[in-house]
Amino acid sequence: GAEVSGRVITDNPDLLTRFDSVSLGG
Amino acid sequence: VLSGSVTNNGFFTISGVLPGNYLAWIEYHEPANIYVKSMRLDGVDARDGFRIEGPSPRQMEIVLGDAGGALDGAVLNDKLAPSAATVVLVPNGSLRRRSTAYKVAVADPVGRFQLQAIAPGDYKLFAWVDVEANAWLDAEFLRTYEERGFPISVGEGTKASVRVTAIP
Repeated sequence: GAEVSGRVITDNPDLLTRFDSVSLGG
Repeated sequence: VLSGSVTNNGFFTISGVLPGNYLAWIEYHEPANIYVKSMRLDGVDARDGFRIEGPSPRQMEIVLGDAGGALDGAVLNDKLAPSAATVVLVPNGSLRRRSTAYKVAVADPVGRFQLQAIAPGDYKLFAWVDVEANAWLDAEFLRTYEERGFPISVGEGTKASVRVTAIP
């Protein structure tokens, strides 16, 4: 399968510690 | 569902994605007043879905905002008395395919409700007195009530108050 990689970008860096994952679903 | 952890710098990798049609979303462990500003796969808008064709690596960028719009208001019945209801803010256009683009609140017995972290855009607001959970994700169901929706435009950081008539 393919690899999907990337980045979550936000003006508020404090938010980044709250994220667990990025998910893909059909 | 396939997932990739997000590092504290915001990077993520999801492996083994087989050909098919996908939606992407972010999972978080603390309530965050955020919304997706943009989601692009190899530079192309992917908010309402995208297709993986083969094994080539793909690059995704998700930009989040924390200045979403807010909406509060009152639900009234057809006799202009307050009414409990399930209040649903339904996005317009192709975003209807994306369940996370909807906002749902339960109006209390005196009809008050609040919605926050709304992505800027055009919506319709519905208030059903009695509705099955997630029925509004069914396009056929929504078509029945389309004319009863109250059109609302939400801007970045805007706050608005509305009165909406309940659908019995």
